[in-house]
Amino acid sequence: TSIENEIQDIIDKHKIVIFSKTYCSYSRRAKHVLSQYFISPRPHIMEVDLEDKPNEIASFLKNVSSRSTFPNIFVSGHSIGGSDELAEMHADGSLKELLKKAGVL
Amino acid sequence: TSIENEIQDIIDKHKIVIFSKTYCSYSRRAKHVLSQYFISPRPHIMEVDLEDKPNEIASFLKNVSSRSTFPNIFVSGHSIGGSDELAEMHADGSLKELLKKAGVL
Ligand SMILES: N[C@@H](CCC(=O)N[C@@H](CS)C(=O)NCC(=O)O)C(=O)O
Ligand SMILES: N[C@@H](CCC(=O)N[C@@H](CS)C(=O)NCC(=O)O)C(=O)O
Ligand code: FES
Repeated sequence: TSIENEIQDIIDKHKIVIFSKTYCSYSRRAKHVLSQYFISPRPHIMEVDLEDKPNEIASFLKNVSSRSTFPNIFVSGHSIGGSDELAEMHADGSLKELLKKAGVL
Repeated sequence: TSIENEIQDIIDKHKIVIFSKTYCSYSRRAKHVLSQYFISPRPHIMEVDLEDKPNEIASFLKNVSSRSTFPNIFVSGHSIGGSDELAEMHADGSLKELLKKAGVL
């Protein structure tokens, strides 16, 4: 479908993608964690609740990442998890490593 | 309005009330914090996203508590805040004190 193509395109084009919801504290927390790194190019943020077809986007993300919740963070085309995973990786230094490997840090 | 009467009634009848959203991690966190206390009678939980008029409920809560977000935790008729406030009070022991004063612990 064209939504699937659109989202796959975003995941392919941008090294770091955050699929987020504007009203969600967990999404806000994930954006805050990533904002503590000088990431270049900057992460691409899609606020899914503001899109035309949020449920179709969520379905596609569930198919490609096995994750049906938000936030959903992609690095180099793969989901690295949600807010809790990101917080853990930030705390133990593995996020820094991952971002370096991805060539954005 | 009858929604206002209904919600005011809930706040008056139940010592502890959690206004929550089923899909929300912050709401889940607040319910989890309170579940660590033997509260009797147990907290009354309203899942606002499952109600007929969630926006009207949110408006009323904003009027009586100055809080427009969820979760919103009431003790003895007054809002004590959201998930962050609850976590802080749980950590510093003031939640235990508050619950004792309310006569539920
Ligand atoms: N442990 C997960 C929790 C994710 C989660 O439960 N997200 C909720 C919002 S906080 C969700 O996506 N609910 C369904 C929805 O909003 O569509 C994380 O750290 O990201
Ligand atoms: N710091 C607040 C954050 C509350 C918050 O931002 N809640 C969000 C959901 S996580 C909200 O209510 N957004 C508007 C809505 O869902 O109607 C707390 O600890 O409770
Ligand atoms: S909607 Fe409340 S934490 Fe995500």
